[in-house]
Amino acid sequence: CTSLVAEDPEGNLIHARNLDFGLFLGWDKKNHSWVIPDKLKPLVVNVDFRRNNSTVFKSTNFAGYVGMLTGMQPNSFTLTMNERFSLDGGYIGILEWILGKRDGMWMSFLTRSVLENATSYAQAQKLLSDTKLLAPAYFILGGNQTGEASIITRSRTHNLNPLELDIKQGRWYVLETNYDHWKTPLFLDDRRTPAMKCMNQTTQANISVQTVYDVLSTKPVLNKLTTYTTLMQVSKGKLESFIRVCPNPCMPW
Amino acid sequence: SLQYVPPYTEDCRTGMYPPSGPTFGGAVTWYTVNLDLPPSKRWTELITDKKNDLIIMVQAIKDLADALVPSGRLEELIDQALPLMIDTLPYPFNEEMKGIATASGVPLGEVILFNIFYEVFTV
Repeated sequence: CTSLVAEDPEGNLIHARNLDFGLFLGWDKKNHSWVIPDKLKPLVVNVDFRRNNSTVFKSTNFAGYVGMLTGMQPNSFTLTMNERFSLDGGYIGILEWILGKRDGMWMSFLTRSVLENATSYAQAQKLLSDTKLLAPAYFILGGNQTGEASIITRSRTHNLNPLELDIKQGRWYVLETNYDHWKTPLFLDDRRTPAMKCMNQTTQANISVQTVYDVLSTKPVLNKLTTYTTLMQVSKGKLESFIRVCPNPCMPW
Repeated sequence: SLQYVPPYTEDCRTGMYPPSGPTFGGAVTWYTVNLDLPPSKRWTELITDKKNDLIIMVQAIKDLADALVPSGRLEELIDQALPLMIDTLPYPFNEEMKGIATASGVPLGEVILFNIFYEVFTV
């Protein structure tokens, strides 16, 4: 996955993501594609969650999955999550759960609860940073004010090295793939470098939903695991998603 | 120009929006989930539309389970053991999953596995 939040010169925030999933879960030799992403693409839906006849939040979901991986509370905040690998992983959380130690939250139920119940970027950031989890994860959070965007790197129990936008220091976007931002990505799976190269080449002056979509369409940021791309503009309350295909030659991940 | 060796890093693309051409796999349909409904009823309309695709997806996960454990024991475990944990999962998500199983005809254990796949997949 690649998630990013960028701030344009007018202070508008654009939050976008490629959802990549299904690594090593079966390869379709005939179609030169992974089995799971091919089965997930028909399940991609945009959902408007409403209460008392008004929108509470919007999301891009896989039908049948009640948790959230990509969502927006219009005019309030936007949230995506990327997978984080750690030896202290979900299987330990599941084991604890089965043994009756149930003080942690299932990742996607936390993101659903935050999108449904949090009332601000700050509150969402606190919940995502402090709630104990069953599995490690990256939460990429965008707000509705200038400078409000952060990468929350979570172990099951801690929030590690939070990274925020810092316009004055020239950090006008934050970008997360599947590696800790203070470490170099695995050279075999470095989608961070090409994505940052294209963001920097675009420059803040030209950042927009259109140019962010260009970045997320550049290989290997676009790869064989990419099922959908979502673009969110919190101040307009606008979420749009597109099913993706990566024509050969294309990286398997 | 495309680098023909991994990681096939392209020059930064431009003019890709609005989406079209070989990297565009289609638009995404909008649905409404009414949070005023009882949890078990919220996803019925959406799942009724998507149940065939969900059945195909769940079958792919079962094929994977059978590839990992050819005896079929893993699949049995999914269908028999996972439903036992449904009421340990937080409300209203547990009720929503029950509603999805009812609306799609997919066994509850397989709906649960689909929903906790993130934690399971880290294995």
